[in-house]
Amino acid sequence: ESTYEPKDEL
Amino acid sequence: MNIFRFAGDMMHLLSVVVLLLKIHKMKSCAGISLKTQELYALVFICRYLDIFTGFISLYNTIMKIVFLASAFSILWYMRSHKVVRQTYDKDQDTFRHYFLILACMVLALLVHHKFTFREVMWTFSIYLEAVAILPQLVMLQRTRNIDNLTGNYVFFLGTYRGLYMLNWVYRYLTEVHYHHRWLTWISGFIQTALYADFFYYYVKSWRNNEKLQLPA
Repeated sequence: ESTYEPKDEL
Repeated sequence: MNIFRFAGDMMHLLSVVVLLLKIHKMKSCAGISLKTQELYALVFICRYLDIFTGFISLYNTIMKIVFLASAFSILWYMRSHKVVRQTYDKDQDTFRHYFLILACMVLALLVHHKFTFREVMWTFSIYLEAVAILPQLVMLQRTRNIDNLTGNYVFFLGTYRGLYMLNWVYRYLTEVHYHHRWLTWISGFIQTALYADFFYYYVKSWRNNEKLQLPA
């Protein structure tokens, strides 16, 4: 699992 | 970005525009819960902590700024504007919203995907958003005459998260790397379910061409 997961939802 | 997500965002934006329209043009915030508005401001602050550090898209950044700015201008109007603040019905807005904040914070500290400051704050914002509408719903139930703008405001707000749920289903089916954010899904489902009762009466009054009124 990646450590950085961008939160692209508002 | 899929159509459900975009439509959801537009509904969210529309709800804010409708509320600001009511406040700015009619100089009235009658029937609007200040406590719900305070909770939303807190939701946006905690969720958008990455606004200056984590760039995703221009759309994303602009929307974040719009939501933050609108939330604070609504608070300013309701608290400080000399005409608008007098239309705020404090006696009807009695929900103990600090308990919601406390409960959501405790839950976020216990149930989260990752134990980092930003992640816990983000999780807190998700939980708090799910229940932030409660003071408003209680206030609506007490208000005998709900004006159209207030009714539409709550309707758009409910539709927004409902569309987000369709967006999650769509992303789950189409994106290989879309993480299984069960935490968001459960919260989003609860958030939408809270509106079920309101939706029922909203649609009923609309079909019968009557004024919206919730049963006490």
